[in-house]
Parts: sequence; C-alpha cells; structure tokens
Amino acid sequence: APPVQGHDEL
Amino acid sequence: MNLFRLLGDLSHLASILVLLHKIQTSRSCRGISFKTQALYVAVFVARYLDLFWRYISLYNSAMKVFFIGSSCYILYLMKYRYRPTNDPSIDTFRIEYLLVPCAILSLIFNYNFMPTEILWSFSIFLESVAILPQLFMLQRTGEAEAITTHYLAALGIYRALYIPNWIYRYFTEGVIDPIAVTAGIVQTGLYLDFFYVYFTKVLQGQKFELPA
Repeated sequence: APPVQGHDEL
Repeated sequence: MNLFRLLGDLSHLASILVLLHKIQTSRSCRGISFKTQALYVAVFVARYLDLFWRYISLYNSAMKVFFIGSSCYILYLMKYRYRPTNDPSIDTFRIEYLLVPCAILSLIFNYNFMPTEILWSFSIFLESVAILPQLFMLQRTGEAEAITTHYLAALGIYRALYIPNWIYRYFTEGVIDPIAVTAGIVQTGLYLDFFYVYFTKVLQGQKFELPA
C-alpha cells in the first residue's frame, strides 16, 4: 500500500 | 529530498516572500484574492498540524511553521492593515463549489479512513484548486501588476517542479503517491494558460493583459 509512510513532502 | 523538490519548495517560499513584498511596498493588496489566500490557510492548517505528532526533519518542520504563519499573516494584512485596498466585489468565486467536492473526494480517496488522513487528502485536493478564485479574479479584471504575476509564476513553478520530483522518486525509491500525483497534475494544469501569457508577455517586458 502506498505512502502513509510519512507524508514527507510539503 | 531531491533537487526538484528542494527547488520546488524554495519556489514556494519565494512566492510567499514576493507576495509579502508586493503588499508591504505598495501598501496594498489590490489584485490579490482574499478567498485564495484563505483557502491556503485552510490547506496548510489541515495538512501541517501533523507538525505536533509527526517529526520528519528540521527542514520539514521549519517550512510547515513558515507556511502556516505566513499565510495567516497575509490574511491579517488583507483583512485589517490594508483592508481598504481589498475589493471583495471582484473576488466573487464561490468557494463552496471547491470546499464541498474536496470534502467528498477526501472521504472517498484517502490512504486510511481516519481523521488525520482524511484531512491530509482534503488539503491535497483543496490545494489543487485553491488558486481558482485568484485566476478567476485575474480573468475578470483582465490585467495584473507585474509583481502579482511573479507571485503566481513562482507558485506555479513550485507545483510544476513536484512532477519531476515524483518521477525521480518513483525510479529511485519506488514510491508513488497516487493522490498527491493526480491532484498535483491537475493543479499544475490550471497554471498552463497563465504560464503562456506570463512567458510570452511579462518576461518580454510587456504588461500582463488577457485578450478580451
């Protein structure tokens, strides 16, 4: 599954 | 972090500094849509409040604080200090046509059905269309001060740079964020007309004027 890994983008 | 994203973020930062510069030096917020600025506050608050529970880097946190703080400050300038120069009669876009669909979309498309993730999706969708009241106002008045167009150009370039950033991340990290990518492509698309006039007129030293 895609990026709940952090939302590291602004 | 890659160069595209860094330059994109710096362009975003620059756009806000240009807007603040325009307001402070002309002592006026003429030509700026209050509705668009208010939508940006909603976007930043909805997305960046994770500041309090998710630490990514000092860079990330500092930018979040800056974007929330500066967007609120711009609203304050427009609503209080330079209120007489703000003309609501030309800022007529109905923002409920943006807020309601974005709220519905965020309930359908999110990575996890929980308040923080729904708010994140909502902010991504809302950001993609938050510029519409401003572009609508530009369309209505048919012209803009050069500095206002520099603000919009920097904002558009920020979004455009996120696209190569996603392509780069796909190939180097194997990550893909379908919600952010879809909304980001839509958002960049909204700037295409503006970019055309900006690059063919303003950067050639002419006035920003839309064909009648």
